[in-house]
Amino acid sequence: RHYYPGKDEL
Amino acid sequence: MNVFRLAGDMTHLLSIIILLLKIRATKSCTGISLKTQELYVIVFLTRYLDLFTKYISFYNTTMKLVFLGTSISIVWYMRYHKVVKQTYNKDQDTFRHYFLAIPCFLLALLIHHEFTVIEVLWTFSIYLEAVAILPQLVLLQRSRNIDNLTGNYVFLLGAYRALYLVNWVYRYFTENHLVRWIPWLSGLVQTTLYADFFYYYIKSWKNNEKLQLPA
Repeated sequence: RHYYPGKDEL
Repeated sequence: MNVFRLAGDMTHLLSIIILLLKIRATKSCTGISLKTQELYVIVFLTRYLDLFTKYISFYNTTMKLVFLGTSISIVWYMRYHKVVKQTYNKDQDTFRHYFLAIPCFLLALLIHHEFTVIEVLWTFSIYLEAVAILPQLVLLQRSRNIDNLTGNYVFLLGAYRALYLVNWVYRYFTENHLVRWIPWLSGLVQTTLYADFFYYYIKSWKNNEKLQLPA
């Protein structure tokens, strides 16, 4: 999966 | 997930809960800037666009829904609730918040990770969140006495992004040195804007006196 920087945060 | 990010999210959630309780319990939004609350709704709407297209975790989805729901209901209370809307300091809450939103949007068009709608709007939400507190800080300087709940609300709101800064330092050293300038610098600006509020808040707390911001 293309890891989006910071996309797993709120 | 690390303890700093969890503490940050819980601090953020607590700040919103405190504001919602203040408005519901006292049926008053005195000292609260509707402009800031509206900017936060825009921040959440533009940041959580991938809410239904990208599932990250149950926690992530739940928190996004809670933040959207609570921030929208706060704006609803301040705009439409028959009792609460009378207590809104309309004549003091005069900050031109679109003067904040437009430069943030233009900046997001210029500086972003990649030029897609979702990514540009996400970047816009990061820039906007950094300055969204300004109308509220200006209102605090204008309103003579700041009630405890409002002071605690603003303090926790500032503290959450400071915890996120620590979370980013932690992730940088533990997750293959990923560099994320956009949220980092915006988060730094955001936290710095609270610096003098933090100073007066802690001073009033140590001297056990009423919180007063110099005009």
